[in-house]
Amino acid sequence: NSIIGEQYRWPIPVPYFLEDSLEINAKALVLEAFERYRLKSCIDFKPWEGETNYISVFKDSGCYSYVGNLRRGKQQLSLGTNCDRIATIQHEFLHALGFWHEQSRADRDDYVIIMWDRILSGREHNFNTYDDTRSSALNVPYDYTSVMHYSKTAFQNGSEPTIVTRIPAFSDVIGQRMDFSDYDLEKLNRLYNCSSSLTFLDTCTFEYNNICGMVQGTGDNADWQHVLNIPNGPSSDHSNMGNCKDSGYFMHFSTATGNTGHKAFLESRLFYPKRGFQCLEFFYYNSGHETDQLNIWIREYTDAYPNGTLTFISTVDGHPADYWQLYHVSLNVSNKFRVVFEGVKGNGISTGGFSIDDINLSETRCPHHVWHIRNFTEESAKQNGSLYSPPLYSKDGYAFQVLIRVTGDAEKPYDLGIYFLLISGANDDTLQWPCSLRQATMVLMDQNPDIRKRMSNLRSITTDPEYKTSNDLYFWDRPDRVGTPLTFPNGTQYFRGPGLGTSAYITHDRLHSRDFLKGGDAFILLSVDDVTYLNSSQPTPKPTAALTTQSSGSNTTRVPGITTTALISGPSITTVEPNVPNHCKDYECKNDGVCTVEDEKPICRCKVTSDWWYVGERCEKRVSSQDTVIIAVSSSVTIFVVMLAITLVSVYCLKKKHKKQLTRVVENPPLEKTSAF
Amino acid sequence: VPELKDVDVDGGKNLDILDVNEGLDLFEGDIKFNEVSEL
Repeated sequence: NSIIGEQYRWPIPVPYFLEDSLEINAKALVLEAFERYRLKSCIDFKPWEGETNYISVFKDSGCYSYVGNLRRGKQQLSLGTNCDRIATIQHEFLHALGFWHEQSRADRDDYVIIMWDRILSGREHNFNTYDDTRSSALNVPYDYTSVMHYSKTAFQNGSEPTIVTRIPAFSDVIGQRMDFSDYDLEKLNRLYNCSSSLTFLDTCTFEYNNICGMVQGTGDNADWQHVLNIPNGPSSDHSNMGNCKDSGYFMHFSTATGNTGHKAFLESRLFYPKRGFQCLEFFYYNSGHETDQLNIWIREYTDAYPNGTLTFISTVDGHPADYWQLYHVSLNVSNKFRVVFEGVKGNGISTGGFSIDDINLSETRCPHHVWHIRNFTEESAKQNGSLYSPPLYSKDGYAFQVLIRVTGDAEKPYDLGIYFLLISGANDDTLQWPCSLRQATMVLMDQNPDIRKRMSNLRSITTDPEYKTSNDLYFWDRPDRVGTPLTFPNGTQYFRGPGLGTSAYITHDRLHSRDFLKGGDAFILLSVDDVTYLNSSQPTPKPTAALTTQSSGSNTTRVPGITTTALISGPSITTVEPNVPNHCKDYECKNDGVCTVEDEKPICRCKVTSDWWYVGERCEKRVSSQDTVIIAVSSSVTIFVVMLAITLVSVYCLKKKHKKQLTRVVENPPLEKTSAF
Repeated sequence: VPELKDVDVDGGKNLDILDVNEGLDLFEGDIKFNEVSEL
């Protein structure tokens, strides 16, 4: 529930500053949390550029925040040890954006019972409610699934729950720390009057006859069909997995008929990208022949090619299989575009074809790898609770595996653990050891068809090159130095280093909730990123003399390490005025311009992008690169025309003069010079 | 080389925000007050 009062709202984008004291893993996770905000709401964040009020994220004891924009300049939000989890960060930022805990809303007693005698003595005030003059639930129903709800064990003095839900089914639902719930987003979007998100482009389950505005291509030999099932698979769609009678459509390209090379295009509606990079994700089912192809193209519209140009992106590399598979395609499109699915019949005998469903397009980064675990429960039981991913490579060449471990036994499984491990690989001789500041992100995907409604479970760890094992070896050293020799099923020998992760990745109950195991299958999305850049201080706005402590460490690279030492004076809980010059106090810069002082006078530094920028004393005028091109072209044309006119006039005058002289010579020929001998 | 044990960053516990903040003087477990106006 939200704090009432417009003064508590932040301007969007919200300015933030990541202090040096933060752990690198936490820094990277803050940026990841911002991406979730950008995908699911209109809340955007930007590095602090001298705005009067901003959120300073630092490492203190514990995870905490103030509630709402308190307009106190630097407003602190702490992410201490063990706060580097994405949902914790989302939770703290929701506080900062103006939300209290869900169970403190005025009407909570209608939905939960607070067991006062089970609460730690002296902590009862933590279960207060706010009346509806101070808080608003924004006309959204009580939300057991909120990321802002206490868990049932909050402040307990024994082992009995302190919060009992009036609907028992929600007893283990409260306290989730995975992602925003649908109602969290509804409230956030209402509070900040959001009508769209920054990075979401489209989602499609093909449930309706308009097939999400997709169009059948021209110049092909066949059409994609809008169907409920196909005799040789799939027998149901991926969205509903056949659970809803008479619904559950998907698109199918048949390769059972037609000749080799026959093709069908399915083109998406138009998209207008803002960021220049996108991730296309979809499920596909290949019941055709090995030689059949599903190709992804982009039709991009530019001024030079207003009818669009087709660019080939990739061929889906999955072999025929009797289950839905997941595919990601990274795109880098900056102009208006469509996504084109092209089915091509191969030269083999097919009784099926390609099917696609649950498409999501967003301006986000794709995961680097997908680990598809079929029949998760059976498979983990078969492997005695330990599942290792296939060997994978990071973009910069480190070989790794991910381990999932089920604790408890088959009778009573409890938590699911997840660990990241380096293994020996082909590039080990050329890589830097110990492996430094690589962040491994491991996501158990909630397979809800709509990317905005997913509550995927994410944990990440970052490799610290200084970290040592109990026997004084570098933990992230070459696996053939610190690892154990093992053999892959195909007989290849390799080494596997120790794993770092958590045994409390997700509880058994939550694993079986939502769409984590759809059709029994789990998808683990994996990425390994170099986060060395986060070891540098975030640049601060350019200072006046008053700007001291924070800028002193600006852009200095520090000793590598997972926890970095604060270069600024120790984090303070008390508030300080932002480090912006006083001259700028009443000097307003428009359009996100930043005020700074030059020769003791305030001036505006205007926002600049590659396509457009602001100019003027107060950044009041917008200029685009198109404008400059127009100015350049028109100036050149004008100069050319003037020069041409001058040349023509000169030629004309010279000609006239020459003609006059000729006439004079003809009329009065000069006397011939005679020679005297 | 003896096999190295996997390391658990959570120490085997499922730590919620309130567990992490145990012992800290924070309102509702993770909320800081605006000292002046909230008082």
